[in-house]
Amino acid sequence: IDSEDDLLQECISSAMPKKK
Amino acid sequence: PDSPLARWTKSLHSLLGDQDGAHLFRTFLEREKCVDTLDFWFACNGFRQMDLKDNKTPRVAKAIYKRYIENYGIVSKQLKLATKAYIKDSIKRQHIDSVMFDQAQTEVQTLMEENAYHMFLTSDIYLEYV
Repeated sequence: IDSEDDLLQECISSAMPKKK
Repeated sequence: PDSPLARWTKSLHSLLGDQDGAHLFRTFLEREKCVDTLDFWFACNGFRQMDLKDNKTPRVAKAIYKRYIENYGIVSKQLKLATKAYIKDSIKRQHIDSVMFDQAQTEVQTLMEENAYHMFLTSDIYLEYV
């Protein structure tokens, strides 16, 4: 099971701009 | 005219939509000791895109609340009391909604636009990159 920190980090990363 | 640099100066949104721009702005905010505001901003965007049926979603809402709002850190200090109370209450009642952080994100974003973004555009980090 993912820790809260991992979930938060995943959430932030999902919103970061991707390389064009 | 459509270079990344020209876009960065157009708006905070266009800066944050560019990978290099967001990265450089993050470096700047780390130095200014307010990087949490940017991470919170991205966390709000990420949260809004999450599926409410996913059992991870309430846990992420709680993680965002604990990490940025409950702790009296910089994000918490920038938010209105009513905004914090609304989020706290939503989490307590497990009333998880895609837009529950929208008001908080707007408050943080407004201050970022007025302060950090302008400071960034005159910072040595930015000027050296240019």
